[in-house]
Amino acid sequence: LSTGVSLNDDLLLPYPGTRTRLPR
Amino acid sequence: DCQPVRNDPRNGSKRAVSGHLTVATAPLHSFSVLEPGGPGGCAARRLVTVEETARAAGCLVAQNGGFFHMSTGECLGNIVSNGDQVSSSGGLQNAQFGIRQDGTLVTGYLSEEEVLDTKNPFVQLVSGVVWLLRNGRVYINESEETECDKTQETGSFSKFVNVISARTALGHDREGRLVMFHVDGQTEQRGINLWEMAEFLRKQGVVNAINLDGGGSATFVVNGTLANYPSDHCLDDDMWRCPRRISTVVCVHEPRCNPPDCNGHGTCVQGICHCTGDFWQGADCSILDCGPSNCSLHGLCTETGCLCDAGWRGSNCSQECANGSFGVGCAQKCQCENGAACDPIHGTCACLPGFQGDTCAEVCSLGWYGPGCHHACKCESLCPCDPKTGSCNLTSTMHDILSRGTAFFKEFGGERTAWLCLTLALALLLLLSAAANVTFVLGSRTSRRRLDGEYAYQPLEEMNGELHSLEKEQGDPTCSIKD
Repeated sequence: LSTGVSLNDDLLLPYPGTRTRLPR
Repeated sequence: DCQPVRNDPRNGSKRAVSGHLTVATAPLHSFSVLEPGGPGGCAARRLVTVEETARAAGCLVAQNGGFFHMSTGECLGNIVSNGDQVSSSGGLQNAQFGIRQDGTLVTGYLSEEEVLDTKNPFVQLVSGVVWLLRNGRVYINESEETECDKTQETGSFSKFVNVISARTALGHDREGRLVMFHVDGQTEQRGINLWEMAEFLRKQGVVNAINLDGGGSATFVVNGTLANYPSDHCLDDDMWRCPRRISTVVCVHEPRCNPPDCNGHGTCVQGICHCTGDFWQGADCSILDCGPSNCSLHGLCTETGCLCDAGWRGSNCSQECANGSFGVGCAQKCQCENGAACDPIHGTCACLPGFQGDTCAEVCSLGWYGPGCHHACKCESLCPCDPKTGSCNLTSTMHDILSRGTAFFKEFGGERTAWLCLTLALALLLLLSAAANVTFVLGSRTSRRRLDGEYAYQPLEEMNGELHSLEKEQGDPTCSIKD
């Protein structure tokens, strides 16, 4: 058994793909 | 009635989750934020498994760390790994957890200036999303205010907070122990939400904590071996779950020294540098210290002890060279004569009054006096003064002239003043001699007159053992000698 490659299918993201927040 | 009650796992009712709580004492020495695959991983935007990063770094326990861009591999937020800042948020406000150089644990929101502080810089720093616990109180609502742009991200951020999923967190308790936590899960099916995680940590005595990357990123590794159930399916066979290739890692290891080699001047034992020799000091053995007096300000502290300046000696350079020696290590002999003092640093001679020259071996030239003969005589008669005091007393000057007659002629034979004084002295001696002779002659005549002429001069003469005819005539020759 070797370490398989993840499907990256369990996504838990705090922000949408395109971040719009500005630095403060 | 025969059917059992079945709870919806998403409505807050009790359900089982599995996870691990890791507590690390002395986190300054036993906790690190690691770049993916080792130093330079953020710059290279590497994505590797936690196992791979943890094995290379010798982690006892490791979890996934900060958020990252899944397609580009970019490390997100502020990342300081073992003293090196490898990623910056650019002022974007998210929850931070870090350790400063002095061991201070920092949780919360940081300005860019605080992140870049150089007086007490961060040695470890990682960014999360949502400050779960602040000083023992759940702080999620306030975090949403700070970390969420309500106009565009509310829906996404709210779901992130409230959905059940695999989670990881990082915080500390009141004793300053670092706490790592993870639970397994699958988004919307298993695991816990952030409210549940915050409350659980609070009950475990955690007082400050932030949320790190979860979902399929949640990975827990013990001694280099995967020790949890990740939620991502495997590409080859979705019956299996595979650990995701992620970015940064938070790692608990055996206590290490900073720097690990104690700057080459000590041995690291359980995170504490034991410095070699008697003179390397400091937590990282970087300070040379030769004791309270530190070479008495008369030397340089080296790893073999005090290296004394010229003129000083002793283990802490507190003793001057003994009279008669000078220089580095008092190794050179002074050449001073006539009671002159010797400078312990350069060996120069401080002459007593009346002497001059490098070694004070020469007496003052006529017309000069004092220490080193630097003062000119000021006698009205143009005579030389006393070479020691500068006194113009003639008697003492004459005495000096006579006692140093040879030197006088050699050194000052051509000088008018010197000749004048010598002439005066000789004239005085001549007068004294003449007076003595006159007195002697006069005294002799007076004595002869007192004898009334009762004497005769008889020259002694002996020729072949026969006496002179006159002696024969007078009989006993010895009796003829009267005077």
